[in-house]
Amino acid sequence: PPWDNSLQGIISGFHTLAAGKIGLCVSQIEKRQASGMSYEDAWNMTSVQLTAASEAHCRAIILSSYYTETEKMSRGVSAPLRLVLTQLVELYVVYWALQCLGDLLRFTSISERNIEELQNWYEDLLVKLRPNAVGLVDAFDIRDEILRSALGAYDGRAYERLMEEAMKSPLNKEPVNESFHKYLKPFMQGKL
Amino acid sequence: VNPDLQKERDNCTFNVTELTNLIDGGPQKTEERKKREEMVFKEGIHIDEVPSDYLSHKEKYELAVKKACMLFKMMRRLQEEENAGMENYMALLGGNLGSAILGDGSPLTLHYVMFIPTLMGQATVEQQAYWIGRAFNLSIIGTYAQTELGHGTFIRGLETTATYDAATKQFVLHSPTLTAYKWWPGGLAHTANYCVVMAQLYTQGKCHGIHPFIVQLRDEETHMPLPGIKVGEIGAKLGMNGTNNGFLGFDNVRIPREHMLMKNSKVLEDGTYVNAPSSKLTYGTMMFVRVMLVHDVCNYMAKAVTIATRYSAVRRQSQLRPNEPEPQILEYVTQQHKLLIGISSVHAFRLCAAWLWDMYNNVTAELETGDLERLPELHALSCCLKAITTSDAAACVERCRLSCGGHGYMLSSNLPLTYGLVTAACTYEGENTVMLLQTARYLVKAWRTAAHALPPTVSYVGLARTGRRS
Repeated sequence: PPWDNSLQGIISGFHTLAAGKIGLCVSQIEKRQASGMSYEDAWNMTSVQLTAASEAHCRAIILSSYYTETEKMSRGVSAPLRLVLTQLVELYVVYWALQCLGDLLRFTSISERNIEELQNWYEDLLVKLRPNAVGLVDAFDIRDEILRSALGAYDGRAYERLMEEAMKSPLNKEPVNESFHKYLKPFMQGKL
Repeated sequence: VNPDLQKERDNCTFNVTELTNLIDGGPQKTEERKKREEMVFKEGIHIDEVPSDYLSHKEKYELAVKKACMLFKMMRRLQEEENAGMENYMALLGGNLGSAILGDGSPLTLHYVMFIPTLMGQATVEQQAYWIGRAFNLSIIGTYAQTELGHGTFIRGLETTATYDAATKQFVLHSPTLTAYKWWPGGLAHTANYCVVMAQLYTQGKCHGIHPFIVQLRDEETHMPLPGIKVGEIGAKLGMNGTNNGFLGFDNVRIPREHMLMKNSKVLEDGTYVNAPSSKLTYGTMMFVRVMLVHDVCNYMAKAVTIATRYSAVRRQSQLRPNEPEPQILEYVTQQHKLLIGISSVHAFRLCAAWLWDMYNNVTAELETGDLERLPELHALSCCLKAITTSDAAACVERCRLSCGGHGYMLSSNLPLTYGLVTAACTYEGENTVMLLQTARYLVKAWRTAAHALPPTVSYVGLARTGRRS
């Protein structure tokens, strides 16, 4: 089928890709069996392709369930939030299309022009989502006590917290560590 | 609040609370979660006198046990005060709250996540009545031992034997070789005193494959290992050093016949073996854990992207345009590329996990009525989703660490510890390549039977084959 550069089109492309990979694995196994290999050996020889087929199947499942579940979920939310949720789905789907370009070129009718459009779409989405990046992670609503991070605390005092944490190092409890007197000093004074 | 971060919050175009409520499942759920968190942190169990990073391996374990017990004590008190169900507070021990208190894993996790669920799924009603109450009260601490030193996901290859002796009505558990030693289970080393052990069942001279047995490992009073039990810790690991992973060997250890979990298959007093309706039923616990794993990695990813995104709003670096001050690193499109795909992945996996959880519940309900039709589909799905979500999550956390430069390399960023926890999930409950090959087996079968009606998640295979023929 002709390539459709919409969200549904890309997801459908992933299904085609996954089915293509599975089909190819089956025919590889059959070819190897026909050449006298046992089924088990043919399976083992094809296993790199088999894991790739499994991954493709899983990508298709994740993309389609993310898309359909977000569609359902978005019905009851405010327009600004719906927009952001849709942008996130678009970003995810387009990102994975760009990640899997080789496979899509192999198994679907995606063209160079479609790919260029996808790249531009992706970069536009980054720009659109950027103002909401902090809001999006704030919405995960993870307390500082759970985050346990000097860099990620809600108040953004990253440098102050890094310094506070550094001061907790046991080495900072004394100005001179005993290893200086024991090892370094004799060495430095040529007494070793 | 840092002014750059505040500016970001001021410019946000949507209502953050609305999204939080949506993620939690409604405003009431958000309120409940916040209340639960408030109660837990009010106790101060999470506060360390000395940062645990500077403790020795042994001290880390002792601290983890102390905190796990304090957490359990608090959980029991809250349960009594609020008259709330256990499941409400089970959440405290897993997920975000648990890892907040027990940073590098808990020695009691497997007790709740695998020991109790296995009893619920594989024990008879009588066995459940005897064991589950004691397990919930923490009168006994259990774990689940399947993997062996020389054998992983391929459970048919396990070597530990359980041979039935009809004369004494006992099973004899034995590790015939070093490779038969159980290896990995959390809590096994010095915490648990009971264990569900997967072993090859022999009765009347015949092997009937792997079955679950509940085995006492340590004396309930002294905690000393029982005769014939060789148990200890496997040593320091890349991460999860609070989980007390252990090894376990048996030297002809005898257990009563009633200690075989007999909900599915049975051994009668005379040694007669009664088969389970499906050998696949023993996979139930593993599927449950894999479904839970997808939930867990969402939490880890959410933490990592929160840390990296807030840092990227605060951190300034280089010059984007001549004669302008250093911009926030969030201004760089490469940084947005690293962070925003992580944020969208959290939402993708969260929704996918909820969808998988619904499917798991439907299929297990069907199992209760003897309908096993969708079990292979669920098994295939849980395998590949476990593999892809854990590997994507590990990549996401690592990307977040890199996006914070050298500061992300500090343990105080919590990104290295989070990476240790996530990358462990790529290995436990089935190494990812093995998981993908299990799914592949199902997909190849689906391709070959595509002429018949296929389950929903692989229906596209049938369509593709029809298209190819035409």
